Amino acid sequence: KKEFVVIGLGRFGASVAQTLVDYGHNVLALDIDATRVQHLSTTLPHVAQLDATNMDALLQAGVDSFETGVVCIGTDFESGLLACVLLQRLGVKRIVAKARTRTQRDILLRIGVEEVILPEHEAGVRLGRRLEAGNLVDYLEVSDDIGVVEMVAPPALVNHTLAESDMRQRFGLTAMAVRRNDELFVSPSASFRILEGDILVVMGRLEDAERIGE
Amino acid sequence: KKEFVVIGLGRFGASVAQTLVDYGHNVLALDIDATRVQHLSTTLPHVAQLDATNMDALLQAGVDSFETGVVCIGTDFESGLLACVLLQRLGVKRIVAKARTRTQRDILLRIGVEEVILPEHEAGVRLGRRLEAGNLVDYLEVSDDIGVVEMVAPPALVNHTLAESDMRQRFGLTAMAVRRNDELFVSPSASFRILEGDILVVMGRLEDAERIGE
Ligand SMILES: Nc1ncnc2c1ncn2[C@@H]1O[C@H](COP(=O)(O)OP(=O)(O)OP(=O)(O)O)[C@@H](O)[C@H]1O
Ligand SMILES: Nc1ncnc2c1ncn2[C@@H]1O[C@H](COP(=O)(O)OP(=O)(O)OP(=O)(O)O)[C@@H](O)[C@H]1O
Repeated sequence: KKEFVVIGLGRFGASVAQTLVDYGHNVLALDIDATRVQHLSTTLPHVAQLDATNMDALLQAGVDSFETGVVCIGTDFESGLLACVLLQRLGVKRIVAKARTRTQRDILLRIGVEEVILPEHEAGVRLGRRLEAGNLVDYLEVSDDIGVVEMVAPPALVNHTLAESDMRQRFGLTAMAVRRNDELFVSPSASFRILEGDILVVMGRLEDAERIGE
Repeated sequence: KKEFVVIGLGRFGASVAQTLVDYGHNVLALDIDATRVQHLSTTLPHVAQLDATNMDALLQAGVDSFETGVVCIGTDFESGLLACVLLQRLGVKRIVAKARTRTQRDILLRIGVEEVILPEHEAGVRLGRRLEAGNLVDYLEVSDDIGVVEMVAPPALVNHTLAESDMRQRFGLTAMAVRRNDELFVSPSASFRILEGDILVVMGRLEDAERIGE
């Protein structure tokens, strides 16, 4: 298992820390706010109160021994920036940070932060994409215009086999799997018959997956 | 193309509206803050200033003619809740909203909002999941424990064919596609040779995809 230090335990930081803890990793979770630390101490094994812009405090907490640091301080950009710089000085190899604006992101990337997340923007784009294609359940971009599309089987395909749907020839889509209630059929054969309510997992262009639904 | 009304144009709401506009849909974007409306009028075709808790204002803006509404008011939960209730009264069939906490989400779901997004939490879990599996690029959950994993080809598989990698027998993973720089090879044959830097798109359990990397 790996080790991570997570600084700033707002909604974003706390859910990063909790997800890593749930996977069994060692996570040192830090925040300047004693009440928040107190509140999270029931679900996070190692959580401590400190000011991440204070080098001595970081050293005392042993932050220098971590390979990956996640800085999730949003509202006070200067503190977040300073915390990233101090982690770098302590030798933390990989730093991921959150920001509130694209400009803040650019600055963090320029000082050497490996990856910067804009949580609200990312979630907004994902929702916009899901609303765009009505029957779309979820989407994973694999290359510029091709992705894995999880979609509700459109009425036109219900009660037909995959061969009869002619997905690849007519729409350029490759069926990867079909989910029916709690069962998942991976790499279904051409004779697999699609039923109402099936969720199709296909690879291809989002626009083509949408076209099938129309 | 479809029509959407988006209320509340913070980072989340503005990116939902922009994503839908980029796909060519008709979006009416509304916010109480005149400065924000002014600022966004350069990128959103239909944006107007109004208080979404005011029924007359919503009627005048023609909100009752929309099928889908997205309410993105976070800090002032009471306003967000009220806006959802008014959209329902106006006959908007499908309402999606954002919230800041799980309790707020529960309340919105109970009054009939179809889907509630917690942007920071969603982005935090996605980052935690990506950090969990080092060589993981992205992940799309398809069923409880199975998903589509985009991963950097682990050293153990480099210069071997897919057949030699024996992914399915040894790890229960099905190779869907391989991305090599800007090229995507969908449903690669068993004799496809994996090179350094290739990104593998496989279907299976996240833990098994991680096991390959170790
Ligand atoms: N210098 C610092 N050292 C450590 N923690 C800090 C420091 N400054 C702020 N924090 C903590 O960072 C956390 C996140 O701060 P932020 O301003 O982004 O709040 P937030 O909006 O609640 O975050 P989120 O959007 O993730 O919920 C807060 O819990 C805050 O106490
Ligand atoms: N009654 C209302 N009618 C219309 N818009 C409103 C109303 N109340 C608040 N808003 C707008 O909703 C938007 C989002 O509000 P929120 O309090 O969630 O801010 P935010 O934190 O900037 O959002 P985000 O996290 O998406 O950036 C703001 O632009 C605000 O002006």
